[in-house]
Amino acid sequence: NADVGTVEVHSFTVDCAVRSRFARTIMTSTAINKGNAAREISFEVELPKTAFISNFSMEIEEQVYVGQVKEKEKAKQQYDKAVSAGKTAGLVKASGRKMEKFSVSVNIASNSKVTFVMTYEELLQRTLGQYEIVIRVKPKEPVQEFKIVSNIFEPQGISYIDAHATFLTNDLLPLVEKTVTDKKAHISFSPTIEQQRKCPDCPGTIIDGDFIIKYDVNRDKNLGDIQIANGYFVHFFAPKDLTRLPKNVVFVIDRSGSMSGTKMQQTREAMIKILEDLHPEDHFGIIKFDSSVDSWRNSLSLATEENISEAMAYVKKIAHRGSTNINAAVLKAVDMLVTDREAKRLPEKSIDMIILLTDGDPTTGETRIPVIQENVRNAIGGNMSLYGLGFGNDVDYGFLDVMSRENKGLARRIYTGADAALQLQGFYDEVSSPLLLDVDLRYPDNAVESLTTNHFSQLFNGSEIIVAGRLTDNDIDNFPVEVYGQGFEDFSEIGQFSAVDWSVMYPEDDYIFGDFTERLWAYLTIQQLLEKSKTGAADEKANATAKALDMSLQYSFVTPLTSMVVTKPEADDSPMIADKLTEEQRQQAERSGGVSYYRPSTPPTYFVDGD
Amino acid sequence: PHFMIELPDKNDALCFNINDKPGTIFNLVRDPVSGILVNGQIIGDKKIPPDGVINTYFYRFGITHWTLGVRLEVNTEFITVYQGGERIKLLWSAPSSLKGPNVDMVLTKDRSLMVTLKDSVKFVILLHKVWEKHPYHRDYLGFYTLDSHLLSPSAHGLLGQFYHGIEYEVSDLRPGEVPERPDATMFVKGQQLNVTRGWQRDFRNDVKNGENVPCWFIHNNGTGIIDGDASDYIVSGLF
Repeated sequence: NADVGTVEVHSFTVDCAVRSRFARTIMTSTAINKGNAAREISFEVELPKTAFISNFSMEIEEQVYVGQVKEKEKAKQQYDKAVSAGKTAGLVKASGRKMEKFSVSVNIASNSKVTFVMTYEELLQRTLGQYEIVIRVKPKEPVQEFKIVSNIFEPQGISYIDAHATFLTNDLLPLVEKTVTDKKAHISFSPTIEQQRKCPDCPGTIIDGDFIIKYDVNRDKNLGDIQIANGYFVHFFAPKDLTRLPKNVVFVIDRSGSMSGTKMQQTREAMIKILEDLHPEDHFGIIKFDSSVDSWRNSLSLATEENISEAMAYVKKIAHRGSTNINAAVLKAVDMLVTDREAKRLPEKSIDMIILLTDGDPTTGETRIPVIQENVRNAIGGNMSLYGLGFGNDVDYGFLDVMSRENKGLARRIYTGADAALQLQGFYDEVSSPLLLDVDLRYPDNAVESLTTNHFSQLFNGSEIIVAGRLTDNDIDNFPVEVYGQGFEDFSEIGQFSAVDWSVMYPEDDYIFGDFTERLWAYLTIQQLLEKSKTGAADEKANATAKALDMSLQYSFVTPLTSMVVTKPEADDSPMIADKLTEEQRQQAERSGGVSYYRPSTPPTYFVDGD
Repeated sequence: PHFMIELPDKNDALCFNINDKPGTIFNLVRDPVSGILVNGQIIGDKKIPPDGVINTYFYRFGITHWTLGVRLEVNTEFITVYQGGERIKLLWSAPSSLKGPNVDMVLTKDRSLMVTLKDSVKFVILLHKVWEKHPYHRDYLGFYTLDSHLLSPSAHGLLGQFYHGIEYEVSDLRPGEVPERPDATMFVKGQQLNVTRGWQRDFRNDVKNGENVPCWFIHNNGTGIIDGDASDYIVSGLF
């Protein structure tokens, strides 16, 4: 992003390396100021919000300025000090739905060159049976050397891989090169400067959008796969061919006034699709609520064709009104499931779940959030899963997140937009096929330490459980593993793994695994500590936060607790800071982003005056 | 003072009044991220009008931009700008303009002051001059935000909270106390409010008569549409 004509963006390259789901992406850009005066050049990229920035550097006049990860509060003090002195130019943070924006700018002297290098790392999550790598590229002008390269190493073997981009035209399509062998894939895309142009000699570039790689790995062993490197191990568990468990699900739908219009319409659309997709052996119930709570039927119904069609007719008539009593609605759903279970109306081997959809804070009945959380926790008593869907930007997402986590579930944000109904369906697809409950992965106590979470309340079809830890014995030959879970058939597998010889598996690339397994372990540990820092007793939260901060600093990750400080060459006390947004900040940014994006040609006016 | 939230993309507007004791200072905009603070002080009529209702108006605004190091005081008599240890005083009676690295101002004699604070906000303050010997009324000011999209999502205050947009739905239109002003039910921020169709005046193009803008009027000092209540926005000083 530069002053076109005097500043030439010489190169932009993206190098993404994946080693067993752990992806490290390095974005490099070089620009030259060919003008007679100094120019400001900015480097602006977007990265997935699940990623942590781990490095950033600028090279100017052969001098390299490297970012340093610092505790957020300390970085902020430094930043504030510079701001008050009027000497700084950049705060680095912004966000989108799936991505976060990183941008810095720096003044470059005449006839000088600057090279920006940014690295981010993330653990790819398996969703609906595949991993997805998203690389967003938005150069303002054609670039002399433009290249996206991805090398994927998966010791389990790659079962399929697909690469496409939102900006690919028929002319560009053949430029995506894909080489796949059993355990390794190489994908590259490198259009020439002419191929990037919208038309010969016209300005602008067609390269603007997402380059997306999707793949999955082979799953030969039911016990999963264990990989050991440099004293750390990681266990990937996603058995295939398990019979899904029938589920008993109560949909709790907010119909308060704020759901009016598009949100209510999208909810109805999504519910119709979700009802269509229910398995015949599932039971379901529907509760709608505002200040009052009404249920479709007093108990759950089997998903027969007739029942589904009656439920659809009911859903089509849900209309908005009134305020929001979340407490009463969720407790009613719990009561319905408990009563049906006690009356033996539900299959013994089945899973109970509540899916709550709301777009706002509780405003009537019990409105104290900690009390609602306690009421729900006590009522559920660990016997069912609660999933919270937060619709739009006025929802207290933290409240839903904590309440869902406390009840073996998870929360998801549904963004207001044309595709909201699809987002609702997508979430349902993810959680609609439970395979196992109470999954326990056990390793020998004397051989492992610093283990990440090894107990999971459920495993869904198409997802994956990952556990990592440190080995106390580097020369481990036989690593015993046990996995237990409750499913249609109870799952119990015991086996042994050995460390593979990477130089045999990847004779030309045996060095590649290096610190990846350790960093995967660190990433996973930090993510789980950040989650723990939101629930539980105050001292446990503080403890988890402190540990997450320590590890973020140790592994140089920009997490919500740290910032990366880059000292600009102009002055020692004018740093630039890369931050990681918290979910709450992301919500705020979304809110503002929406307003900015949808800003009509006549801007809104807000005024105060008198008659 | 009457507050107006014009929403051209909805072809609609919301309005409400906020009144309190003369002398009260309200926070209108506060954005800790970009460092903006706008406070305004109200004044009452010279004496109690025949209908017994004391109307209040803004007559002094304090505008601070911490990060740019800019401070402005605008009252019905003059404008003071503090920047980098420098103090500049402008009189409403003298047209002038000021172009600096962080702030641009254009003053139209006895009428308006347009202010642009670098990379943050653009607003205009209107001066309503009232006949000096008017038995009840006196000069007052209006504050119009023209561009706030660069402010952060943390922006709040009586006006600032609406910079992020607002979702509402109006239904159940029914006859009101006055036939031309029907009542309706508004669903906003999870609440159900009784609102009345009315209009308020936008004086930007015609400072004397204003233009009527139809709007949904929210009663009781904006209760339900503003976060908290009006007293939550009272501050102790102009800066």
